[in-house]
Amino acid sequence: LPVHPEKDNKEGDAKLVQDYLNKFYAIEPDPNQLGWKINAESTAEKLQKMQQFFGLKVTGKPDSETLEMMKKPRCGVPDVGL
Amino acid sequence: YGVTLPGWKKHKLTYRIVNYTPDMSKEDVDKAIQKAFKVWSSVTPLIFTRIHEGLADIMIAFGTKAHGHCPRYFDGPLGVLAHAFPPGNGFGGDVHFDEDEDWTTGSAGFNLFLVAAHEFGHALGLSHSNDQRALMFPNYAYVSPSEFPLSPDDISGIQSIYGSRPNAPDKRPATPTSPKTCSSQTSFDAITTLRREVIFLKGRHLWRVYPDNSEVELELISTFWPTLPSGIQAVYENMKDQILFFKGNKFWVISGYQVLPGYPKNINTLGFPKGVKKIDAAVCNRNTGKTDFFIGDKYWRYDENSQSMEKGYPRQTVDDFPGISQKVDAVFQQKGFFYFFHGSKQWEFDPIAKQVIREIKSNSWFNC
Repeated sequence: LPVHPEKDNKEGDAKLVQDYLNKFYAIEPDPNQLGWKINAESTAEKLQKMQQFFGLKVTGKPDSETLEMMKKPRCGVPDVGL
Repeated sequence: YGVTLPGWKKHKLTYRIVNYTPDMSKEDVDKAIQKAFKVWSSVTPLIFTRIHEGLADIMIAFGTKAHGHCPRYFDGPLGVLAHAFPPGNGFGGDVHFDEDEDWTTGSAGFNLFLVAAHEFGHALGLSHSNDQRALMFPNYAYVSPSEFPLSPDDISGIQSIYGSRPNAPDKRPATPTSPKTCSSQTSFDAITTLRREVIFLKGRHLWRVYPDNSEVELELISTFWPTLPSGIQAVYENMKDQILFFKGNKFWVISGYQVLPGYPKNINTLGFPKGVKKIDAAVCNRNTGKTDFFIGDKYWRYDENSQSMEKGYPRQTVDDFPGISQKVDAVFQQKGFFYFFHGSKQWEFDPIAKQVIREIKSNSWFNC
């Protein structure tokens, strides 16, 4: 039976979002501050940061506009945390 | 803009091209890289020298997926195109391009010069900017390589690290390719009235002319309308105090400083057939409320009242506008006359007598 495209899309989108946020919006631990416990940001918080950076509606949710932005070819340097 | 401090402690930097992409000739790669460094050296004291052996400050290489000891990896075609590291030892300053992309010198694929200029911004200490007009904006956007790619935001950013270029005429961020107002070769992308002004568009700039007095102002289009792209191809003022801007198959409607929501839209929503890909010029005849769209040697007529394209079009431009036989770059209406522009010439046309009154130089409105 063919996979239900809608479901397949959702999983693909979730993976896209996770990969994108891990790659460009994860705060890289500062080696000089080893030992300090860093609170891991939630996906929603990272998503909000990304939406703010790109001037999108800050919803914290992977809406279609946000997914569209994530699919654009881009530079591999993170947008935050350097 | 954002910076990753500290920048390089010296102004003389070396670079080395470690390997090449098979997509382009070696000569084209060398040229693209050299031109990308020149973008930054033209607005800072930095000097870039190429070396062919050993360790340079900025090592440039093409790789795919996991490549060498680089802590980052590429992801195949599209997605991440390239990455770079901030100034420093080891990987510091190095730039890597994803060989799985299609690297070109033009608008197809990804333009190596544009991506390199962006990555060299990182290699010099800039991080990403959230200004969509900036070269340091993270997403790829093609801009004609003939245009200077740095926005004022990029220039302020890099000069905040290295200062401006010694003996630059003044300290303001400069856009070296500002068009010359009184060059005999001046031509325009598009022209429109805007209430009592006439707006002449060219690349990223516009001139505002007040025909009733000799004032001429040169501005960046983005100063008024930040979300509009450069290189607008056609523009006109309609009967509702709005301006319509056209580029490719898209158009924007602007009222005052605001782009109306829901735009850009596709030009086929105006009634153009799918085959029409762009508009050369447009003018709304304020006496008839009809807008003429000029494309190649033909024109369409649009009724602003019924908001629909008139039947029986396109027609040959020269049939209804005798004497206007060249492609129309731009057109606008002033005191009843139409002014058709092609290259450095314009023709004053009387739509009632249906004849050209005279031929004039394009920059005659600038009181040169």
